[in-house]
Amino acid sequence: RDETLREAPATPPHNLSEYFKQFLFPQDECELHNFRLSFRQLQWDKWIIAPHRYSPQYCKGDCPRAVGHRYGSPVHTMVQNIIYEKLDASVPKPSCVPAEYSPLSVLTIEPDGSIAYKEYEDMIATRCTCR
Amino acid sequence: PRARGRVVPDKLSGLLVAPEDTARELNPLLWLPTGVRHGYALLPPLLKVLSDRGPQHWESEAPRLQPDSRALRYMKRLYKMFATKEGIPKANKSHLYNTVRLFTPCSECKHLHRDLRKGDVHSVDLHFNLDRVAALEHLLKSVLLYSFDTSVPISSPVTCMCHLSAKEHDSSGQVCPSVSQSVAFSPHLEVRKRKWVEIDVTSFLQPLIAAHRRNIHMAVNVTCLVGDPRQNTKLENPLHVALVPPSLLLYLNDTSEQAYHRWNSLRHGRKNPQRPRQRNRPPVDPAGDKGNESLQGKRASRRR
Repeated sequence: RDETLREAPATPPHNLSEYFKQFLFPQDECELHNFRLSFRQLQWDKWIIAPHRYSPQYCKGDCPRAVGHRYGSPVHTMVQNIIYEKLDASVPKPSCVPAEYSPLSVLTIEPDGSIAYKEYEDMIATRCTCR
Repeated sequence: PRARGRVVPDKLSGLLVAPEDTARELNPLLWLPTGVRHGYALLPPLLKVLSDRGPQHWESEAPRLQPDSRALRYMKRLYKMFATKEGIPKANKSHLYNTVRLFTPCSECKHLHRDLRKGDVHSVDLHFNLDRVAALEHLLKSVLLYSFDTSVPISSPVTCMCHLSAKEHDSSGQVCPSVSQSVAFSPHLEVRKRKWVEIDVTSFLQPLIAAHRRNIHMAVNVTCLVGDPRQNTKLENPLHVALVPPSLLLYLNDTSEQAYHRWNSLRHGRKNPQRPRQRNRPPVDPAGDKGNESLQGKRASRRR
């Protein structure tokens, strides 16, 4: 930080806010977003009897530079960020992806007319992270 | 295998499984070209649809056989017991099954329905096609589900005996009963509470399912005795209702990758890295001050 300040040109106060913006968390920071769909929209309601609505959720947003403490990201994520910023911009920035999921129970009519109740793993995103 | 520490079914054996078994395991309707088979093998059948065919496919797909309305009503009730409105499995389920399948007997079954008035028994010949049971779905419990019309009052106590016998087709095509089992139940108590009577046939079906038998052919005789079994009892049909052929309910534990394993999530919860680790306190030395001394020593050494 001292180095950065030493390097930084003496900037008049009104640019200072610009200068510090780079350390703030991005406005559209990586976070979990709501999304609800009904199987009728997918025209699957003929064979999926329940639930009527399904909220898979999704992760979207920019990953801040200091991801460690906020997202539990591994150190590799910050290394990848430095590579992107200082060495090779063709290396992608870390992405905002789901870190945890919860299961979903579905009741379906099978092709042979039998009825199945099944519980599937990892069908609803519950937490996001940067990787 | 995923780092979740879950007992992952051995994918290699999955790869070694004969194609027709794999086909049975993966929804045969969604059978993928060989090139991408294994890449999609882990996608829940629900989503293979999405990855494999667009919505237009569903219009052209052969119409699904419509299930029996009573069976549908039963399964909707079961769904409400096991999951919330949003479809989240309820945590209070104490058992290990993550799959329940209900089969109604095939339509072409003969229906031996002799006159019940003369105290005869109700006998029916059932044929269940269990092709939908995947190789990785292990049977935990199975019941025959008789639905009753509860508007009929049942006066005196009734005990019924259900006799099951599986029919094997031997080489000459002759049908010979191979496994048989008798199960007692008292509809008097059961029917009053709800429209269904469940007859546990787990021990009867277990060997057949374990042997990957998918065409189950069985004869079911229900004999009911009215009044106190110790006195003279009459053979008659106290229920005065036409017993419709029963459905077969299988409670299964799907051990595949995409199925939800509640025991695993419980175990996973215990190993949750976020949970603060128990700080290991130095063992309290029962030797009193000598113990303190050593504690002093320990503190000094730790400080060093």
